[in-house]
Amino acid sequence: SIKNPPQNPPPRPPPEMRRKQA
Amino acid sequence: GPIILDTYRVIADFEKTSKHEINLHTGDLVEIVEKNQNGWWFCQCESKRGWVPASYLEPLDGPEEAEEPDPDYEGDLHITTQAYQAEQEDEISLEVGETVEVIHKLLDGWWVVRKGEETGHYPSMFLQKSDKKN
Repeated sequence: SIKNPPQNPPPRPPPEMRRKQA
Repeated sequence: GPIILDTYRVIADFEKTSKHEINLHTGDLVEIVEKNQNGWWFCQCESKRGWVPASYLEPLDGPEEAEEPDPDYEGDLHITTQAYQAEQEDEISLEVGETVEVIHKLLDGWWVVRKGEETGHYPSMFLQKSDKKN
């Protein structure tokens, strides 16, 4: 299944990750 | 010689939305087979193989910032290949065929783009490089 990546955009980073980035 | 795959740690639970993805649990360790610019990475975790979101992973040896490409405030021209309606406040809504300037190509597949005065995150899989010059 490496040949067909999902067609929908991936999820945004989880909230706790974004707090770290900010 | 043997191929050494990058190992990443899962930072939040993820439930798959299509059969080509795999579920993730916080703390899992996964090996990355292929990194796609759209933010989906192909990985293997124990006996499972499938696509996972890069946004839910962090490298074993420290923060990811070292890997992120630097922003390009001049802007790299791209055209939207699909419309998207912003769902979060730091995102931007655009229609098909709009020309935008890509400022920051983040690994999680959500690039920071500028359209006139407005900037925001937009899915990189809906953007295509434009051959027009600035």
